[in-house]
Amino acid sequence: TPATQRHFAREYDRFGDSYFADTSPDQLKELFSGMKDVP
Amino acid sequence: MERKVSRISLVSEPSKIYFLQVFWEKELSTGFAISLTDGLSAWTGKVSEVDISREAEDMAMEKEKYIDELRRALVWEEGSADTYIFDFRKESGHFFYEKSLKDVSFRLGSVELQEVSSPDEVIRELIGHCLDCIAEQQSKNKHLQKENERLLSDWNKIQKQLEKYVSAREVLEADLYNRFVLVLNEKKAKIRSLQKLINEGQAPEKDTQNER
Amino acid sequence: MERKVSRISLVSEPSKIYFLQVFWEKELSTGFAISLTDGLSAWTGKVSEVDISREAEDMAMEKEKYIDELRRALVWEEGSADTYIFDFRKESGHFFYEKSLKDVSFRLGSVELQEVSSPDEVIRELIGHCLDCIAEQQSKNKHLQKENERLLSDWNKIQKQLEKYVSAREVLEADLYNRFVLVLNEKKAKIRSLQKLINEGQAPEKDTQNER
Repeated sequence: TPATQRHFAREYDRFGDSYFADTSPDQLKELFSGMKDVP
Repeated sequence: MERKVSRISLVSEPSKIYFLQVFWEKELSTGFAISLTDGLSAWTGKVSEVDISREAEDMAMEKEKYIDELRRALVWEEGSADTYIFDFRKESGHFFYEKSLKDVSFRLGSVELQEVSSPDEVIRELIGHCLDCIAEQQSKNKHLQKENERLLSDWNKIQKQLEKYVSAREVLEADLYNRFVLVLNEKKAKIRSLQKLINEGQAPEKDTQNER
Repeated sequence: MERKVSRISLVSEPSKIYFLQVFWEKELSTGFAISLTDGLSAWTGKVSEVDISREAEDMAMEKEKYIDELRRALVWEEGSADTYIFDFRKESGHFFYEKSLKDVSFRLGSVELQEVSSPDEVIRELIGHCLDCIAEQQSKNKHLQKENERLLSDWNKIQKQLEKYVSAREVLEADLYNRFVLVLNEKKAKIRSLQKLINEGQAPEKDTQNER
């Protein structure tokens, strides 16, 4: 729903990384591997 | 001058070993010399290019195919599948060679051999040649062995280099991620503090309104 | 049974080649057999372990050192720096070997040789042995050659792998930085928008106060 969309947009960037919660090297590696069409 | 020395036995003396030497220049087709010895006597003879052509004609065989057969018979390497038989009539000096098939054998060629007056010279020369071949092969062997060791050493070095590289790459990757995470988490801490400010900024405004 | 075949010349017949064969079991020190041939005749004899000990004693030489000298004289490899001389008295069958130094030579040993009744057998066996040695060396060389080709091929493969790895590492590094920058810039954009919110939040509050 639009509300859910807005919630996730507030909490996470377009790659799925949280704006607020610290990340770890493993989490970052997983994030990078999921990034598609990287220019 | 090319030379091949082989052990043969004669049909007429199957239990005795003879040594056959074949000498030729570049190509067998241009003619060759034959030397036969039993370690006591020696006989030599020649087969000319003309003789070869004539033999091929007599056998109604293509010259190239005939020479190939000659090569297999006289200059063979171990493990040849074909069987060739030899015989020598000492009285006449007639030496001939045949190809043996299942139930039949056909004459490949023959040559008249003359007995050598000093067989010991032929024999000494033959043994000397063999010793030279052995020495040459041993020298090649030594060289190949050295080469082999060098290649193995090079391979081990580059293998270690690759291993180093693989582990260095893994270290690099881990290091980069660590650095990235530090920088990112600083930004997230900033985001959290700004969000907190915003949240607190809304609450005090409500209180002020109430007071009013 | 170990065997060494060498070409020698005799002091009494310097222009003629003889072939010396030395046969021994494991160690020369336990005794050895000698066979000498000129391609026409052949002579054989034996030197026992006792003979060796006695010769060493006669020469007042340590047995180990004496055997070492014997080895150099009779079983030498090409390129030995030392010179050894041989001679043979056919009438007596006396065969001896000496070590030759600058101006003097000293007797190393001797053996009584008996003439062989069938020298052709000895000669045939010798030539046969030489041909076997040649074949064995050729086979060894073939194997070493193959081994070298394999090692070279392996080295080339791993070299290419390393090159790929080096360029892949550079690509990896660039790619990781690329992705990091994208994710980092998202955080910066968020910070900017929060900062903007905060700034806008302050301004309207001031206006409200003035209005009041």
